[in-house]
Amino acid sequence: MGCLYSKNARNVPGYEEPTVLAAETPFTVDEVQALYELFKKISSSIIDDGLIHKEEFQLALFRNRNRRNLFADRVFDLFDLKRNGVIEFGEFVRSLGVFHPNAPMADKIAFAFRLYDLRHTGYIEREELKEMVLALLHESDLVLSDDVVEMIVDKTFKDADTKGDGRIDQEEWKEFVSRYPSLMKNMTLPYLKDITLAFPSFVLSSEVED
Amino acid sequence: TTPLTMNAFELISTSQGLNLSSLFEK
Repeated sequence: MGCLYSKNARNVPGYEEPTVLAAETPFTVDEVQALYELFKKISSSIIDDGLIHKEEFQLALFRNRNRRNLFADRVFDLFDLKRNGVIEFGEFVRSLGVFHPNAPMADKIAFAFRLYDLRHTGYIEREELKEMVLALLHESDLVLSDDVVEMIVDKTFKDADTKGDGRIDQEEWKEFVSRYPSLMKNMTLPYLKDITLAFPSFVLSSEVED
Repeated sequence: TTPLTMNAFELISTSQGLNLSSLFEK
């Protein structure tokens, strides 16, 4: 029996064999194929070119293509491994692999660190932390006075910056996360374990070529 | 938990932009 995934997907830019992606990620070949269904849906929502553009990513996340969000921008940028402004299928699978329940915790912690290292300096700085808190307040309509924001940022920074050099490095981040494990909650997507159930149409209609 | 008892990263992690589960909603 032929494989619909291979026949249709080979023409897509950034196509990669599911067996290769399965070997490099926590996903099985069936799961990679099910992810292709999700990828197709997102990548064809505005421009049907087999690539996820930022507006398509925003549309999938917020049901609104124009809703800008600092954190969604950061996630998009980290998924865009080639840094060419779009997410290809291979990038989508490799990046989502970090969110798999079976992915190593160290990978999740490192991903979150890069997410919060807004200026790519290798450190999370106080200014970045405050910028992120303000972005969250803006997004949530939560109102906190500047004094309260300063207090929250100060307290957190002192707690995390154990070396006291005014910036949070990866080692400090790892230690901080071990004390506040809830911070890693959104780095695991239970859905990814059931992805073949969520997108079963492909799996039922095809078999994998050896 | 109220924002005042959360640390800054806990507050940030509630962002909708970090909740990728919505990618899987049909």
